[in-house]
Formats: sequence, structure tokens, C-alpha cells
Amino acid sequence: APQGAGLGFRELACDDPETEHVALIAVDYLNKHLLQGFRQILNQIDKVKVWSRRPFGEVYELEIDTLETTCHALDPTPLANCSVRQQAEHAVEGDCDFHILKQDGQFRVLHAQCHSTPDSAEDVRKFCPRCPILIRFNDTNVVHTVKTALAAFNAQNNGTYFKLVEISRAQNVPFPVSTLVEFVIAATDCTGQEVTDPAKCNLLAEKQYGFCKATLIHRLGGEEVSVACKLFQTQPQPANANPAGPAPTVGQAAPVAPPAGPPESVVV
Amino acid sequence: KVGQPGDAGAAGPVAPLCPGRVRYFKI
Repeated sequence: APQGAGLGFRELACDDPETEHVALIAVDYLNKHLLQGFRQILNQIDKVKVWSRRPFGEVYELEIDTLETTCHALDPTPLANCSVRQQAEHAVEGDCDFHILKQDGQFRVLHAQCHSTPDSAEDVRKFCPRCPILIRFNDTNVVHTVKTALAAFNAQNNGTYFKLVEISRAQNVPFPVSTLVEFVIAATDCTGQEVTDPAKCNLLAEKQYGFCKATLIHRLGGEEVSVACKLFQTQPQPANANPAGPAPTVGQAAPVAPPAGPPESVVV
Repeated sequence: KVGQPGDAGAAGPVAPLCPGRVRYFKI
């Protein structure tokens, strides 16, 4: 560093409009690069430093906190229309570090790293003892609820067979004892009636994803599942894909074995 | 030492630069 160059950075207030502008660019970048889970919204700017960059430009070093919204990463709803996941629904916070270069009036993200952390179950119970608490996706009840809900959805949907792409959220509800799940599905090249082995069904070249919310109520006499899915517009295949070639198989989709039998009571 | 009017310290508390405002809630 040249002598007398000072600290090499300038301080900026976290609530300065310039900082907020850069923070919103960071959140937009984050949401455009999310591969799974829920879109994020800016909650607080923790720290900011603006470094001089040689020969030109400035680098914003930014620490921000985000909150999970109720819109899935694949949901095309504008972020402004997505509501923040409330604490009573067991909120999830994102803690992010960004380096963003500003040069010639243009912003470019150089580095992005985020960690998400759910609120503690103790905190949720403190102000809402009966609120549903997040549980792990490999929980037996979660796996069973997702399988049952997907089977119920496919049974009611005589056309395309949808398969599971991702479990996005799962909660235990104490009263009535039930399991809440949110998951992503995708259309396949199979039809509902012909499916014997879902693993052999391939996602369509023009991906059609859907986002489902399901509840399975555990009763003494059996169980009752309800599921509602929102299908998103089809997404064209990437420009570098060979349109004349066979429909690609996507390995990301977790194969879902069909349930052993129909659910005892199904409401769709 | 008691500060005199006009001292730099007598201008009142300076708002901290960071962290910024919480838009929704902290967890």
C-alpha cells in the first residue's frame, strides 16, 4: 500500500441509502442463486466497509441478516409479494457475507456466503407453546407424510405423474397431533396410471415444478391427509441443451417409492 | 473535568453507524 493512503476503506452507516442499495443487490443475487429452500428478504444490515480497489472501483464488504419468506426459490412471485415467515411458524434466519464490486457504476458480486439458522425451539415455545416446531426431513413422520401426500395428489391428478424434488419444510403440530410438510414436485414423462417404478420416470425437458403443502393428522382410527399444490409455469431448458436429443434425466430428483397401500382417508 | 459549551463532546450522543435497523424481528 502506498504511504499515507490511510486505512484504505471508508465507513458508511448501515442505514445509509447507499448501503441499503448494495444490500438489496446482495439479496437479489442470493435469491437468483438459490437452488433450494425459500426466498430470502433483508432484515438487518450488520456491518459495512467500503474498500478502495486499485486501479479503479470500490468493494463493499457487507454483513447482512435475512429472513426466510413463504415463497419457494422456484416460485416466480415477485419478492415484494412474498411474506416473511412469522416467528409463530418457526422462523429461519440467514447470516450472509458479501463482497460487491462497484466499477463504472455497475455492481458485481465477488463473494457470497450464507448460513441459515432456525430460531430455537425454546424461543418459539416461550411465546407460543402450541406452535408447530421444525423437525428433520428424515423423521419417519415426515417421510410418511410426504409419500402419502404425493400419492394423494397423483391419485387425484389423472394426467401427469409428479415426483418429489425436495422436502423444504417439516413441522410437528401438537394439537391435533399432526405433521405439516412443504415440498417441491416436478412433472415427469409418466402418466399417473402407468407408474409402477417412479424411479424410471424422467423429469420433462421443459421443467414444470410445483410447490405443495400437506398435513397428515394422526388419529386413533387412522390418519387423514390433505394436500394442496401450486404448479408453476414451465421453465424452458437451458440454451446449451440439445433440443433434438432425448429428454434429460435429472439426478437431483429423489426417487419416491409408492406407499404400500392407499392412505386410509384422503382429502385433496 | 466538566465539559464546556462548544466542546465536541457536548453535541449530544452520536448514533452508531452499525448495525442498522431491524426490518421485521430478530431471532
